Amino acid sequence: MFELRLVQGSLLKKVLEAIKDLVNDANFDCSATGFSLQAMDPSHVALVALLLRPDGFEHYRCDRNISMGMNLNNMSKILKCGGNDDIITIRADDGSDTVTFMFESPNGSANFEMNLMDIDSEHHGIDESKCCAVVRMPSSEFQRICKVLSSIGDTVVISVTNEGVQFSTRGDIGTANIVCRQNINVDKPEESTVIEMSQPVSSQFPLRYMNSFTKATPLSNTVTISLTSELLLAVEYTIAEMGYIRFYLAPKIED
Amino acid sequence: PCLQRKISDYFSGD
Repeated sequence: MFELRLVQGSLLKKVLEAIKDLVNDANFDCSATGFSLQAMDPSHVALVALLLRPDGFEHYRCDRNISMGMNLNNMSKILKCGGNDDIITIRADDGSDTVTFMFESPNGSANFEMNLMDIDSEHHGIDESKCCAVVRMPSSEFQRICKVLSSIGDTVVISVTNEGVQFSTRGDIGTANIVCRQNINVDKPEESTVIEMSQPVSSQFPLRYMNSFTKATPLSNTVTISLTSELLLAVEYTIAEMGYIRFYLAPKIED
Repeated sequence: PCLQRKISDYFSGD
């Protein structure tokens, strides 16, 4: 049997809002490590990795590892049936082809049963060692930059140098360049921009995906953007001391 | 012209 109880149910709603437009169907893996997910978008350009650790839940019981295939739009519909302040319990019996969502509030409770799906998916090994530039900045600022740039062009070039991180785009009406410099705010660390770099790196990415990633903004005040020497982008939002949601995006390369 | 790489170019599946 698998059962988890999340007092701050709104957190799970925010997670679903962050990934449901990027990924259609996904396996939620339940194990001693936590409640996790790894899935690619239908075009296989982006990968999302989610982890919610057991100690973040009021109750977490996982008798044996199970994988629950869910349509994320349907899961989102069910989560929207609960109130924002509700406690959410998710339960699945061994061998069952359904999962139960229970919403509790001081006024009562509600149960929803959703059919599970068989989904073929591969688990991908993620090598973090090739990281050559890391930028941590306010998530709202990153969201604003992606939105502004997508009104000008379709592709963003992200360049990290000693000067800072530059986001550039070009389109029919002209070009746009936004530079963020390192800025440490001791009193409000969440408003800082921190750049760590072993070597300058520059790579370009489709803005459509970047804007999709920023739907995770309500989960965290800060976002961490990493570029590897192979020009792969990782965008990470931490989830209040219980885990993270990470988006990986493959670059566009000059042919 | 730019070529969009695939995520599977970067990760090893099991």
